[in-house]
Amino acid sequence: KETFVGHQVIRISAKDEVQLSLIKDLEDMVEFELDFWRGVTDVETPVDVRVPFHSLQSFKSHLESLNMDYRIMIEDLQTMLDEEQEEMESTAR
Amino acid sequence: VAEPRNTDSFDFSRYHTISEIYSFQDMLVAENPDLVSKIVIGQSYEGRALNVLKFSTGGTGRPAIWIDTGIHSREWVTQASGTWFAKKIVSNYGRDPALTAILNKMDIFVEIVTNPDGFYYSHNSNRMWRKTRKPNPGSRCAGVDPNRNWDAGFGGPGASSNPCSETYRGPRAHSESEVQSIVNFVKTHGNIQAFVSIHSYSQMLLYPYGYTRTPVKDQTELHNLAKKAITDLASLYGTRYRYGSIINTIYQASGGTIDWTYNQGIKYSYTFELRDTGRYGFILPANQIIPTATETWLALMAIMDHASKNTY
Repeated sequence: KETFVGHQVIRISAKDEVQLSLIKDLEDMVEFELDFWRGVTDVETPVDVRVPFHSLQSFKSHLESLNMDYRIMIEDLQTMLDEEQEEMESTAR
Repeated sequence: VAEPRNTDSFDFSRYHTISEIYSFQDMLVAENPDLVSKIVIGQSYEGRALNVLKFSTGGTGRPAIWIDTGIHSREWVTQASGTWFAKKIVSNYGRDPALTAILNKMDIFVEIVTNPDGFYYSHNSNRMWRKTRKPNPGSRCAGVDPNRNWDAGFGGPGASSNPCSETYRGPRAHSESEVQSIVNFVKTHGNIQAFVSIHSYSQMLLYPYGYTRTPVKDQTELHNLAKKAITDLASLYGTRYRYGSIINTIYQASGGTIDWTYNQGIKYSYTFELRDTGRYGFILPANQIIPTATETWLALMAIMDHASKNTY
């Protein structure tokens, strides 16, 4: 079973169209192994992306180098998945 | 695990496995033989039945409404909502005048687990799995995005040709049996008048097109109906939705489900993106299943009511 310890979901907010297209470019940066939960739409709509633990530091540095605003939407994905699984099992019992 | 003995004791407020949902479907049919039947429209790549529940009060070749959930397997609130919708239809028929009127004129088809292989995999191997599970020859990555695999702008911008991408369109249109089976069903039925494909998340109600900026010829009607639907939805808990055409509201997406259904002549083609607003994403807590399904039902009723009063 795939685990997601240390994976974070980052919410990125573009300031303008230029930044929006820079975020769009992230989709092709396969080295980060990003999983876009909510893709690029428009400047008003933030982009949510799951970032594996091993890419986190370099990804955040990349965002900061682009002067991107971002916040951590999910601190540790595996913790949430464990809670979800626990809830499923306890209510089933 | 205490298996529910009937659909009244089925716990809609928690997430269920594929076998629990399939058992629910069989119970619902057994409890309501005059209203509900199960049609197997095909098999998934790994051989799972593609079950569609048919809600019908009789007649033959009646105009129909299609609702599907779970085409992207990790969007668990959608399969859970689809299960709740199925029970709601049975509970409300004969009680709610609007739904009764719809069912006295139209059939309703509900495919709850539209991507069963992906759903099973998301429960047992990878909670983040979105695509189908068919291997891609020559690639280490499996799966096709079933919402990029339809013959509508297939292969255009807004889908990937990389099998490792989450939006991999597949080797050709309708290459996935999960998609081809719906295509066959829609073409054989020939009188589906509304088609609603339900995703999560980001709280949007979308209509075609996604692959082109050309507005659909029914844009005004679809836009106004979407506005009415999200207004009804928001009336319950104030959940705010955006609405519009796919390409204008989110992004360009080629090979999408409702672009194909609209091009088949199914005027009322919509895609929902259910909750969340951005706290939990796909891991929406189970305590939000029923509120999400209940508010979405109001929007679905608006669409179904309009479709039943404007058959074509």
